[in-house]
Amino acid sequence: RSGKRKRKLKPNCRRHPLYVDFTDVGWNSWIVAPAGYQAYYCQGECPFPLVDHLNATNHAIVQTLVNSASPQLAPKACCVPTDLSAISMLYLDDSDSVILRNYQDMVVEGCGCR
Amino acid sequence: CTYGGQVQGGTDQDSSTDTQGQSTPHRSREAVIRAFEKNLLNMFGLKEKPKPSRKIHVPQYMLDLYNAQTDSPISNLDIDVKGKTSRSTNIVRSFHHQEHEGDYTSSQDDSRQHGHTHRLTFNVSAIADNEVLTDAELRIFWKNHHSVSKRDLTDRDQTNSTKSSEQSYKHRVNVYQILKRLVKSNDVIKRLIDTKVVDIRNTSWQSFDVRPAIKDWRRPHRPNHGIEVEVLDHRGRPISVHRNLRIARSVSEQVDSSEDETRWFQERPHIVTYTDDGRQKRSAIRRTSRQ
Repeated sequence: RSGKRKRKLKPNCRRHPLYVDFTDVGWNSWIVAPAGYQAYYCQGECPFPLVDHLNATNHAIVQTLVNSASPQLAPKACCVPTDLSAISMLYLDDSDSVILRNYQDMVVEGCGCR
Repeated sequence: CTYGGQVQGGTDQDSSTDTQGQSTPHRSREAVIRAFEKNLLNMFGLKEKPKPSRKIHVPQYMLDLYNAQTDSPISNLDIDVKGKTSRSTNIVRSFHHQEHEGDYTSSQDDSRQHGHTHRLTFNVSAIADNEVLTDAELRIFWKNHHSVSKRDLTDRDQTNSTKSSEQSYKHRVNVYQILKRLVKSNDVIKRLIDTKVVDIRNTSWQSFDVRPAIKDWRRPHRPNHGIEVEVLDHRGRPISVHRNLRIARSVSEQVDSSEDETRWFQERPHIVTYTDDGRQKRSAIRRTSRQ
């Protein structure tokens, strides 16, 4: 009523879909499988107070506390991947050998404030 | 927490010098893409984008391994190769043997075919020095060309059910590592690295342990003369390798028939290596030290 606008709530830190398509970058000439994969990314706010599902570390809680008291002293905690998993890739190399390889930390399984 | 940084090998220096007459944004975008691709390839352990030949066919075994991997959740970096190796493996490579001109089953004077044996060469130099070899197998397709029918077998079993009759279906396959080639006699010095008894009535892939050979070839200054395959019948007499083993193309497969070509690529011998590049251990150590 006093003309104050409602504070726009920014979404909390969470996982968002991000599909990486190897065909789009022309890598399908040597990557046999997969054609692409769901990598995901983390985005969102780490608001004070940090709730349990935001997987915050003790340090992130302290940093958020300091930020809430004085934003000049410390920035907010970051929304980052906290749990990652591997993917398998089947590809060809210059010598025409076929390679199956597992790559770690390729898919975001969980996000959190750190 | 925002992505405002530049890609490594950024383009600020390039933006002022536009010698090609191209627009600056276009050039900088190209440079960013190149740097981005370089970073990605580096992450994949590659120096540059591979340019494989178009004729390459992926062995069914590798596709099956890949499908088995993707069907189960990947909890760690190890590739699940049950029964092959108990040690950790995160890279599996498949190498086809190197084909040479005139390498067909009909040519008796073929330099690759020596009496009743056959020599195969593989280039396994793609295995990086930092990778630890956990296992290696030579996979050869054993095909029952004689079509021993069930009726034949039944008759045969009924008339002669002795042990020797059953044994006549067993052939021994010996796999040797060629240590040295003698130029004058065209003979070789070799060592036996694996042997197996195969039932000739079956059509299946046969696997032979060739880890000793691969380990030897990876040592510096050790020549790779390849592998020799020999087949002995139940009495220990050598028989032609080509009777059952798919070692070389048949004459009919020389002609440009895509069906024959595909069949040959699916049945041709290959070596499969299982290695570990130690990345999982390194990241585990990093995690422990961080904690």
